[in-house]
Amino acid sequence: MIKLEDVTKSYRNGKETMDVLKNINLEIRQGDFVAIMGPSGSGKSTLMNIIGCLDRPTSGAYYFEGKDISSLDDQELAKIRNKKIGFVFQQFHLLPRLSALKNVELPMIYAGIGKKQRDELAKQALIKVGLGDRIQHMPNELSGGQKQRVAIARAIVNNPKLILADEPTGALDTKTSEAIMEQFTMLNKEGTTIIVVTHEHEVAQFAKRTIVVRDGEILQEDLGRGS
Amino acid sequence: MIKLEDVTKSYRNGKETMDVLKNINLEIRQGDFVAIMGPSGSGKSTLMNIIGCLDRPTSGAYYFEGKDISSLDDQELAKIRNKKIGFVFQQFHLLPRLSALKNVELPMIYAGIGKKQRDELAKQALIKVGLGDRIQHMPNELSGGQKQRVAIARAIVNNPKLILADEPTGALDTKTSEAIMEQFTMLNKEGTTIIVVTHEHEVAQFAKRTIVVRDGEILQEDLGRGS
Ligand SMILES: Nc1ncnc2c1ncn2[C@@H]1O[C@H](COP(=O)(O)OP(=O)(O)OP(=O)(O)O)[C@@H](O)[C@H]1O
Ligand SMILES: Nc1ncnc2c1ncn2[C@@H]1O[C@H](COP(=O)(O)OP(=O)(O)OP(=O)(O)O)[C@@H](O)[C@H]1O
Ligand SMILES: [Mg+2]
Ligand SMILES: [Mg+2]
Repeated sequence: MIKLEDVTKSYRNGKETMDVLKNINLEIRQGDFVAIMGPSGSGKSTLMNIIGCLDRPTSGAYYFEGKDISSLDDQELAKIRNKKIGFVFQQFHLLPRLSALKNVELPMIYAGIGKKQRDELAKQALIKVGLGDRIQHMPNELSGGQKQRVAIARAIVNNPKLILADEPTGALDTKTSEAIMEQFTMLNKEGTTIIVVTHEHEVAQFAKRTIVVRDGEILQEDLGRGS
Repeated sequence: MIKLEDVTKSYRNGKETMDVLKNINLEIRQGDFVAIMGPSGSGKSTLMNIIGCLDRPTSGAYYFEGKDISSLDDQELAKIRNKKIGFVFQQFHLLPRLSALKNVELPMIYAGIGKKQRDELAKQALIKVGLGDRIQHMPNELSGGQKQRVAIARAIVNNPKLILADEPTGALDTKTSEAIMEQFTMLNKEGTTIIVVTHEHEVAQFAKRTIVVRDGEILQEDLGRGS
């Protein structure tokens, strides 16, 4: 489903060039459940943004479902993102002037789903993440962990083929974290491909394989638990 | 240094009233190192905002260094915050158009410190949190954990009497987290009072006492390791 071939990502800052991802080779199949770990600043979010078609490599190739994404224009990339990918951002990116419910409805508006059904599905997604009693709250009336859970609900509500979750439990206590990871496990059992960036081993345990990133390179793969 | 007496905090949403903090009684001495744990949405950040003079209780009294803060106007509260308190926010709140260095300099500008000295102290603080090579980067050129560390550097640079850190290691890998908590331990040994909200037990271990919050109440105190 996902194939990165010699992918690099660099930023230029005046005369300096910063190589953030260096020769990444990675293959992820439909139905995989992958955890990505690594030090702060090692390139995990940058890697997730490329996988999620939010960013393009500086060099190398990225094939999503067999299509070379460098051959697609921005509109086609946006279409893939809306239809196939649910993204939980490290900084949530909720729209501040929309309630939790309306934030979760957004991906369904793009997918052309009718109002009545959107309302119902958004409500269900918020209940799944434990926010059934916060549906009408605005983001600034929510705690850090509640905002994170709205971002998670928004990512899963459209039933996407691929979920990319960048530190989805960073702001959550242990009990709430486990509940979220159990939701992801259920979705994975139903066939959703899941990639989770995390710095917590207890969270990585839920995945079937763990990839370690350091200084922009994939350091090792832990296939210990089998695929 | 800090005394909360029957503090409550409620929000009104049309007809509904939400009691977020209920009868909080808490005393923290100069030189204490306290961890606050509890489920997402339980009131930890709300409690920190009241302790940090960023918010006022709905009822009850808050004494900071013996002064009843309800007797102080907003300007006096701002003065206390700038001179005595360093705050690491759960959502960082960096100014997006200032570099890491300039973000860290902000508290010193308010304190009237000269440019040459500000530059040097800000640089030192960023080196302490492992960002010596990111000094000129803008927030959108930094990873999640790097932004968090800029927020930490900004909180410690003015050598405040009280540091309030709301999930300061939420976006950091284990190794970087430990380095940050060791910085806090050193500051505490030099006399700084530190209160850390965290959902990770490994982080709470660095504190001398742990307070558990649930549904807006202080559930229990763990004085197991002595004060
Ligand atoms: N303006 C508001 N109106 C209504 N409710 C609010 C408002 N601000 C916060 N709340 C509620 O107050 C409760 C406590 O929020 P707080 O941010 O203190 O939680 P927290 O313990 O820090 O959670 P987390 O661990 O998720 O950061 C939450 O349930 C939140 O929905
Ligand atoms: N626009 C940019 N210009 C220069 N450097 C950048 C830019 N954007 C990101 N970086 C650098 O890229 C590196 C990787 O960033 P990334 O966000 O992928 O790290 P990360 O592994 O997700 O870290 P964290 O665990 O802290 O979230 C960082 O060192 C960061 O400073
Ligand atoms: Mg990141
Ligand atoms: Mg909070």
